[in-house]
Amino acid sequence: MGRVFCIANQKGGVGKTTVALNLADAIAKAGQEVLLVDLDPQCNATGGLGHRPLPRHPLVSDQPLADGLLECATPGLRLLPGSRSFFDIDQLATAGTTASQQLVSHLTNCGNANDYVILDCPPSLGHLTRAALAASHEVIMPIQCEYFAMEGLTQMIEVIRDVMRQPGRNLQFGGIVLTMYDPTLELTREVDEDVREFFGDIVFETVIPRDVSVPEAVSHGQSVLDYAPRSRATRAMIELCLEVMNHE
Amino acid sequence: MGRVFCIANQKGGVGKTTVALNLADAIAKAGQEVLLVDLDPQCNATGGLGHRPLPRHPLVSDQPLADGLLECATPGLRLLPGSRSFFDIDQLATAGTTASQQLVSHLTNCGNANDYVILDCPPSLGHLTRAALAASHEVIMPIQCEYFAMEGLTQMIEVIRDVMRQPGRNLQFGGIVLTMYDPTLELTREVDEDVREFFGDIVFETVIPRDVSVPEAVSHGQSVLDYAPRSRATRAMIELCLEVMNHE
Ligand SMILES: Nc1ncnc2c1ncn2[C@@H]1O[C@H](COP(=O)(O)OP(=O)(O)OP(=O)(O)O)[C@@H](O)[C@H]1O
Ligand SMILES: Nc1ncnc2c1ncn2[C@@H]1O[C@H](COP(=O)(O)OP(=O)(O)OP(=O)(O)O)[C@@H](O)[C@H]1O
Ligand SMILES: [Mg+2]
Ligand SMILES: [Mg+2]
Repeated sequence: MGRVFCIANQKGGVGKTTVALNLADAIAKAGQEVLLVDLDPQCNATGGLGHRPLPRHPLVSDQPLADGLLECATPGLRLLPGSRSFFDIDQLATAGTTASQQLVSHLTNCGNANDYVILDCPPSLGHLTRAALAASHEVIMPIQCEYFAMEGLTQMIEVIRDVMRQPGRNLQFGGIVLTMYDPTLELTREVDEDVREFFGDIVFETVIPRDVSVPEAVSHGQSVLDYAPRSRATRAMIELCLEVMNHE
Repeated sequence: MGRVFCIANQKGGVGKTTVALNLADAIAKAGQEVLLVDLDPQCNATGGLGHRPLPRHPLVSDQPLADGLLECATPGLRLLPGSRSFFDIDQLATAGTTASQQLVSHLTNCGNANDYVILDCPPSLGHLTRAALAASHEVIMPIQCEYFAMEGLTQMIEVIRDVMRQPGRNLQFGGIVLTMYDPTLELTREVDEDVREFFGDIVFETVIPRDVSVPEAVSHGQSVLDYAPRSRATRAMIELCLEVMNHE
């Protein structure tokens, strides 16, 4: 049974897709079978690996999931692409309906066939994110070292606690990772100190530095590990990968 | 009848709240009566001006709106604070129901009592954003100069066209504003060129530079105009304000 991670934070633009995509690639390069699932209607994880979104998301059209999986540049890494039609799912499904339960059971099955499953979530606390949390064993929360980032965390943690309390779930905190880290900024150092003081050990040692090779890699449809193997962002993603894999 | 602007983009973290809050402040400093409405369940516009969110949003509890308005540091600027309870509105209201129509009629009334009304939206294309678009005369779309930013625009523009086509709406493009602009990065210059080539005149001349005084101002609960009056971000916000006010 594989480890299912959800990368979530309702604050927008904090690096969810960047962490999901590059962590998936790093773990695959470490020899594991990895599935990256794009649950965001923006389909940035899909575009970031050079693929196009599908008209209907494989998790909702009645085809077998295996038909929808795409191979990626790194052997062992497969992508379940996103679809813009998630927009109608988010509109239709309420938390208790069959659509959401179907999503959870599909995602749980993905866990059986892979060593790691990584779910990229949209910037919201709606039922897509809740369904993803319900199907996960661990949640990783990327946060930027800025004031807004801390404010929204309490709301996110309440939702995570909600899901943890549901019967049959085994969700745990996978950790908080600081992203777009710029050590020359006083604000970055201040937020880093606050977050580690407040959250203690669940904050990863590794921080992801602000590095232009990250957005450049996206415009080439590659992970930053493939696009700029000697960059600081690549080194940090590999360190994060080792921390996550040793964190059993 | 005041001008009602909606600041929207489903891509997260592109500078919607930063533009909404600081533009509202700049226009108020230019002597206009301005109302800033926080429609985002994260309540960043509320926190960014040093106020706390309300338990129930004034737009949904049956109290008169005037009771919920808060004065801000700049005379002429008032804030309709957000509420985390928007979460249940986003869950309950579907596009056609009374809650959404009530939202639209409330927001339209706001327009009558102010010279400018500025709506800050969450990072999504859900019905909160659609209701805000339906109540607006102009939509301003902040975008970051990065690859993901362009990808999501087409989806956003489709939704805007949808709303423009609805009977009785008078929504127009207010413009695209480039944010977190760093002229030393090649990617920034490339995206700038692509966006202006593709969208032509609707892109504002003014760009908002990446400037650490923006997040610092947030942690002090002030607009960047009050926190760092001589910063590059403040100068850009004032220029944007002049462009918007002259853009009738
Ligand atoms: N370490 C980094 N250095 C530089 N830029 C980065 C870094 N991480 C992310 N970015 C850029 O910041 C933007 C936001 O990142 P990303 O899209 O991963 O965030 P997100 O949380 O997934 O956003 P959304 O909330 O829209 O899903 C992207 O354009 C990305 O290229
Ligand atoms: N010009 C700028 N220079 C430096 N930092 C900026 C700038 N504009 C915004 N930021 C920072 O980037 C982050 C994202 O900005 P902001 O919260 O305004 O985006 P948003 O689109 O409203 O996000 P969301 O999608 O979560 O609503 C914030 O922490 C903000 O302080
Ligand atoms: Mg994302
Ligand atoms: Mg915002």
